[in-house]
Amino acid sequence: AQIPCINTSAITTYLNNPYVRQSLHIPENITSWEVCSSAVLQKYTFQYDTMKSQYDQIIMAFKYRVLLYNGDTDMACNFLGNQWFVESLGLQEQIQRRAWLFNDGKDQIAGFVKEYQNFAFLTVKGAGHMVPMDKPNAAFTMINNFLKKRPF
Amino acid sequence: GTPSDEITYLPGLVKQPSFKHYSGYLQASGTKQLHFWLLESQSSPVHDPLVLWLSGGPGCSSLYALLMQNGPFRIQDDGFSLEYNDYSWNKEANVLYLESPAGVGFSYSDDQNYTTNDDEVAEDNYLALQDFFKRYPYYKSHNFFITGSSYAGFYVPMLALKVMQDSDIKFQGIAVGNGLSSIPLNGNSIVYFAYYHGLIGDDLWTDLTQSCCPSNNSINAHSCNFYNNTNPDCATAMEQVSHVIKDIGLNRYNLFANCSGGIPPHSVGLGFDGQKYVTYDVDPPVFHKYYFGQKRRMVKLCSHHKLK
Repeated sequence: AQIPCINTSAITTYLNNPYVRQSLHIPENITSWEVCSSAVLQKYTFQYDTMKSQYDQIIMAFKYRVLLYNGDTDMACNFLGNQWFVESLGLQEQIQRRAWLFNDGKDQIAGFVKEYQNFAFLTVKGAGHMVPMDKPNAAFTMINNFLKKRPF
Repeated sequence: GTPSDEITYLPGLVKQPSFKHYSGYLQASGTKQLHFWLLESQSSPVHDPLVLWLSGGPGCSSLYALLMQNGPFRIQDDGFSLEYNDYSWNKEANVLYLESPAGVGFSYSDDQNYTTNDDEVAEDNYLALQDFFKRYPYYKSHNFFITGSSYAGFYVPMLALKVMQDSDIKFQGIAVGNGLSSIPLNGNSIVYFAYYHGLIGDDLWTDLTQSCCPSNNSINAHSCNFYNNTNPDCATAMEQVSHVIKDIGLNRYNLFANCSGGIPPHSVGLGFDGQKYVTYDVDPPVFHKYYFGQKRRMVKLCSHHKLK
């Protein structure tokens, strides 16, 4: 199975190189690596329409931090849908929607963020579905701030 | 780490990394073995948090994220050389990539049964995680985060609920990138996204709002139902939206990027011989309702043709 518009030939070639497979301790009887498995997708049963109840439970524990981020040019899982989803959770806004920054020699606007208690919804400006590939510096700044509990 | 899992030499690198990394298998339910690749932090592996990364699909490999997105190595176009990524997420975190569910990438099941569902994936991911902490027990003392993207927007919170019950794990939180959180909200919002990005014109927008919204004068964020509207006029208009987003050659994963390989030959829905073709691709189940509905209608419309 191929991902439309995404070139996966280099990674497919690399991971099917016998020397690479040996380095990764992949048994010889394992079939070729492919980026997505159509067999898995075709046999998959989608049980849920939404993760709202799951997020409600995580939030109600009052001790776990959540970051939802979206490259804002993605159409597979678009930012607006996730913005609506976050709004549907009914969280108390803590910090108003604002620009957040990364540094590429000078401070630049990386996107926009809205923060609630233990919860942030953040966009990455000009990034698509694969945020760390499209905007590596901004993505690294974002995840590092999140993991270290620093402000965005 | 487990010595038998350690990667001592990775082909394609001019210089082997200064950090340790491990590749092996974790036991899930039954005969399922999930492949992992653990990359120690480049800063302070003893103190830095442990971050699990899951990819979506369902059916797509997290090694794509490792080798093309947020991992320390970037595969070059020749399919052999690797370059280092200055913005790797393992610069200040230990990152564990898990290929899940069984059947994805190098993960497998001895019984070759790859039928699964959301609940089962959550359980298998949790079992694999427990096996990981058995094999690498010192990570139990590290802060632990669950992250992922796309359809992992379902995997991540579902796994989080299980991990929350496990007091042995220092679970801190979750991060989801371009995740699927709600199929209806994603399906509805993409129509606004398309209109406000100029992908569909005023005529189609008018058709959509007249047939999918309760009143022409109340177009706001949640008043329209584009996703599963039973009005046939709405469904017809939505087929056109779906066609623009999925079929004409736009890169749906990054609107402003080119489509690798160019506009797909089936984009117009007709082959050179005049026949219509049924196409299949991998996506989050965002457009399933309309997509398959559209294909069913196409089959009806062209029943006198030979379908391929």
